[in-house]
Amino acid sequence: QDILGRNDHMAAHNREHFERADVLALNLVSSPGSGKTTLLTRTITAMESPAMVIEGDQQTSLDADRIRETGAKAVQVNTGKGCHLDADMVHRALHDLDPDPGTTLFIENVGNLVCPAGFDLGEAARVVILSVTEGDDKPLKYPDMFHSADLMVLNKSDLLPYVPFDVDACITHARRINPGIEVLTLSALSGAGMGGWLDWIAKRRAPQA
Amino acid sequence: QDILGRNDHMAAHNREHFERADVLALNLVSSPGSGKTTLLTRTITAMESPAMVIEGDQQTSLDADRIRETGAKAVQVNTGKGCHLDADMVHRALHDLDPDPGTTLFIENVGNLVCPAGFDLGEAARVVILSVTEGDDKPLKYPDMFHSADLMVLNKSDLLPYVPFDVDACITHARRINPGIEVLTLSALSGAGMGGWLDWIAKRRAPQA
Ligand SMILES: Nc1nc2c(ncn2[C@@H]2O[C@H](COP(=O)(O)OP(=O)(O)OP(=O)(O)O)[C@@H](O)[C@H]2O)c(=O)[nH]1
Ligand SMILES: Nc1nc2c(ncn2[C@@H]2O[C@H](COP(=O)(O)OP(=O)(O)OP(=O)(O)O)[C@@H](O)[C@H]2O)c(=O)[nH]1
Ligand SMILES: [Mg+2]
Ligand SMILES: [Mg+2]
Ligand SMILES: [Zn+2]
Ligand SMILES: [Zn+2]
Repeated sequence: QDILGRNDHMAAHNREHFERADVLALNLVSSPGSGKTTLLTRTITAMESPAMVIEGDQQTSLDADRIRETGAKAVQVNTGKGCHLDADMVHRALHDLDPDPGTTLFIENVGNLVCPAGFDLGEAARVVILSVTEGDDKPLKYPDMFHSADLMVLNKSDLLPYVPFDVDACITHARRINPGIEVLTLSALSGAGMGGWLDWIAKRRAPQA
Repeated sequence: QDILGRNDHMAAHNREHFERADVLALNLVSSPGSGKTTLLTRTITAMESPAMVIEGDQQTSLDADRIRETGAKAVQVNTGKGCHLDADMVHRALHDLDPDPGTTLFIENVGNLVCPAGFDLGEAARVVILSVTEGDDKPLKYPDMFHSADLMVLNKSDLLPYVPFDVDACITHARRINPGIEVLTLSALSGAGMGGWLDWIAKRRAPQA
């Protein structure tokens, strides 16, 4: 309650930073291993405009290292026993990165479908990534996360032939929890559907265009 | 700190309950959608001895319903915004279920690879389920969970042909974090490897046999 209040205050401060600096901040949330880092490396490689990443993990800099292999700058935040990024951590990382105007700043949250839901980081939009291997009932079972998201990305579409995942049922569940949620289906591995995702980012970048 | 202290006290109380009642309590932890419920339904159907389940989820009784379809008794605990089961919740559910001697009590924790690590429920053993779709570096990135587990089950082995998962690398990572961890590989969907898992439960049931 008090923690959330302080977080919201810092989130508002971050949001001002981002708007003044003309930086598009996107908060990527998902379970462990849904494909956030794979999607980001593929996305950054495909984007022509500049990108930076704030990487959140309990331990290691494995994800930040993967991002850096694309040539993009990444800051790794290690939360230790902590289960989510908060606005304070993002604020410090933001001052480390010091992004130029026109940069897209991707924030990869700790792999966790529960705790990050309640922590505004100051992002322009929140993207929840659900892999088709996790099951189509997840929007109902973890509603706070799907309620708080602007876009649901269904990843690992290449595995659809081998798993009992009903795409339509999943979208219906997500819309019951969050009627306005947008949905994209793609495979970060094969590249299928990446065009739609890049278009979505571009529209968020320049909504008046 | 204080929360953990109170939890450990209740966990010790649960552990006494289980031992006095000759109930084998197993705490199943994993990311969302790694296959806990699917594995449990398959396991209960295959077991000849009695089984009961404490189901933990933020919302819905979808998992408890799936368990009940096997004929086994299940109690659904909804944690709301909570990110893990604690010893208090298990204590209350245990008194609801009132298992007979010789029962195996499976506790399916909230899908979360972070927060449940720190909460002893009074279990005899903790099983972490990692699906091969999540990536082989997870033991390094979420070390507390793998450090706290007695057994790692690699699930969805049927998908190995279609995903870049290195089983040996994953086991090496897990043993670096927890040298004594046991490992089983199986598919809850196809049934491959189920024999080894049932044997492991039986050995925990009657270690002197
Ligand atoms: N088949 C398939 N595998 C994928 C796809 N995207 C990612 N993967 C694999 O899924 C595993 C996890 O991918 P990551 O990108 O590390 O997932 P993550 O969400 O960043 O994981 P955390 O940061 O630990 O939460 C890796 O083995 C990837 O190669 C996909 O579209 N299809
Ligand atoms: N291919 C394949 N899919 C599986 C396997 N086991 C489970 N699944 C699928 O994985 C999805 C998630 O399975 P669940 O059993 O609901 O996973 P869970 O760990 O109980 O999920 P939560 O309780 O929400 O954390 C479902 O679509 C299952 O059918 C497996 O061995 N192979
Ligand atoms: Mg990652
Ligand atoms: Mg389940
Ligand atoms: Zn500032
Ligand atoms: Zn938590």
